[in-house]
Amino acid sequence: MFEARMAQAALLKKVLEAVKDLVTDANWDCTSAGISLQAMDSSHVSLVSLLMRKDGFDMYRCDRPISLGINIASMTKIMKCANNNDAVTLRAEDEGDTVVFTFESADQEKVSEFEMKLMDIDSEHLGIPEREHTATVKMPASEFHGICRDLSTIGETVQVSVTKEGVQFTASGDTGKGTITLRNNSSVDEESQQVVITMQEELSLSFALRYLNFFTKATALADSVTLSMTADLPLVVEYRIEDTGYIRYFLAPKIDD
Amino acid sequence: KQKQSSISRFFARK
Repeated sequence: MFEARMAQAALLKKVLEAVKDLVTDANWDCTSAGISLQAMDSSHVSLVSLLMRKDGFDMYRCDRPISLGINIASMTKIMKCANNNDAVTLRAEDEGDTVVFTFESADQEKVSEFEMKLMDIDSEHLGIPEREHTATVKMPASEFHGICRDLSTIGETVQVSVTKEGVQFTASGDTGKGTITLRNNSSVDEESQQVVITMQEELSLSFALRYLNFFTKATALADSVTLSMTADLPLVVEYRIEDTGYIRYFLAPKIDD
Repeated sequence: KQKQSSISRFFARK
């Protein structure tokens, strides 16, 4: 038996918003530690890795590991039936082929139940090592969102350069070129407004803005986002989900042909 | 000209 209850449906809605444009179907892997999901986009250019630890739930029970194969669009439709303040419970039998969503209104006067058929999803699991990166940039999530959106109007690719001066985002296209520079401002009082750059050496990498714009759908999940970069390795874009998990996106850099 | 590589190239299958 798997059963997990979260106090606010809003959180699960935000998680779905953060994956639904990138992933069609995915296995939600549930264990006694929590729920995780790993999936590539259909072009296999990027990867999303979600973790929601059990301590982020009001109630959590998972007797044995279970993979819930879910069509993300169907789940999104069901979750739209929940109010943001509803409590939501997910429930699945060990050998079952459905997952049940229960929404309870804050005043407990309304209870809705939706049953969704599970799918058999054959997905390869990739081992993602935790590694030190050459440079990291922590910045307000809304700032990163704005930069990706603005530079998309100029070109398809952004060059991210980290130097002692700060981090520079540059896009160029037929109509011209745009450059946005952020300087380290770790002295700002409000932590969520800080731009914090760590760097072992200067680097410059290029990424497809199309995918970065998909990643910024997670903006509502966190105040800050962290970009981690190492030459010739995938960029990691991480949004922390409170203190109980994260959504991480990995994007292979564009390399000179 | 720049080339976009696949993400799976960077991680080993489990």
